Amino acid sequence: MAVSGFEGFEKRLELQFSGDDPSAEGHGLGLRWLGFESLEKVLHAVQCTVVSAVANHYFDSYVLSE
Amino acid sequence: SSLFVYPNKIIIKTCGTTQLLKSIRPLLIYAADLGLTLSGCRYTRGNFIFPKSQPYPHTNFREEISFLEANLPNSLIYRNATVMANQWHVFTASDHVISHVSDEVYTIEVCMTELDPVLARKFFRRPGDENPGEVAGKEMTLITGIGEINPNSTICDFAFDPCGYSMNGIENDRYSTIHVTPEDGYSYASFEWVGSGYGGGDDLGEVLKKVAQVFRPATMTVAITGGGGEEWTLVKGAVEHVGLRCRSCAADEFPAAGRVVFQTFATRRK
Repeated sequence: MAVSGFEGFEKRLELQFSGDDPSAEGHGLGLRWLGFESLEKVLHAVQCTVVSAVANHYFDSYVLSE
Repeated sequence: SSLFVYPNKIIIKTCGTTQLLKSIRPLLIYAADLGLTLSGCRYTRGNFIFPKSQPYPHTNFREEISFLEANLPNSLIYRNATVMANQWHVFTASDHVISHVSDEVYTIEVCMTELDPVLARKFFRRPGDENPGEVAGKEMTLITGIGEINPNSTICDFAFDPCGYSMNGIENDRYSTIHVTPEDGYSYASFEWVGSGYGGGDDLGEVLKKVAQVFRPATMTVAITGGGGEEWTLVKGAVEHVGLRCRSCAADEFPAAGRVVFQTFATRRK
C-alpha cells in the first residue's frame, strides 16, 4: 500500500432489476423489502456502515461511512 | 458514501478504499429471494488519486471488468467497457438495448479537485465540537450554501471527524448527493444529481453554477448519462460562467445506459 491521503474519487455501482409486481404483496416495494440486516451484510462486504438515513414514498436513502 | 434503494434499482457510491464490487454477489442473492432478476448494471468511476492504495478487485480497470464479468449473469449480453478521455471509466451490461431517444431522465456525475482552500475549511469540524455527526453536518449544509443548491429537497447530512462531509438530498423520486474530502493536497468533492427534461429542461445550469460556487474547484469533470443529448451545452455554459474553461469533451453510446457525455474543465492556471 502506498502512503497516501484519503481517496476521494468514488466508485459508483447501479443495478437494475426486473420482476417486481406492483399488484403483489408488498405493493411494488421490490428491493425496499430488504431488511436493514440484509443491507448491513451487503455493506459489510463493501466495508461501509450506515451513519444516517432518510426515506420518502419512492425510495430509501442512506449516508454511509467512508 | 451513499446508498439508494428503489423498488427495482439500487445505487451504491463509495469512496476511499472500499471494495464496492463485492456487494454484487450478496445483492443478487437477496434480490433473487424477492423474485427479482438483474436486468442491467452500470459501474463508473474517475481516475483514483491514489491508485496504488486500492485493494482487489479495484487495483485497475481490467481487474474490475474481470470481476464484473465473473459475477454478472450471462443474460446480460449487451456489454461495454470504455475509459473516456483517459479518465472516466464506464462499464455497462444489460439484457436489452435501452432506447435513449425517449428517455429524458439523466444522471449527472461531477468530480471536483483542488477545492478553494478557504471554502474547503468549512468542511472541518470546529475544535472541541462534540456534537454528533448529524448535527455538525446540518451546520455545514447551512454555512456552505449546500442547502440552497436544491431548496426543495429533504437533506440527510453527516459531518465526519475531524473533517469530511456527506449528504443525500431527496425530492420525489429523484436524489442528489455530495461528498467532500477537504484536506489540502488532495481535496475533492463530488456531486451527483438526477434531472429530467429534454435539453436539461429543469434547473441543470443553475444547479451546476451553485455547486461550482460552493467549492470553486481548479478542475471539474462532468459525466452526463442519458437525457435528450443537449444537456452538455448547459453544463458548459454554467461551468464557464464561474471561471472554468472546457478542456475536453467526449461522447459514447452504451447499449445499457444510452449516451454518456464526459467533459473536463479547469481554471486558467491549470
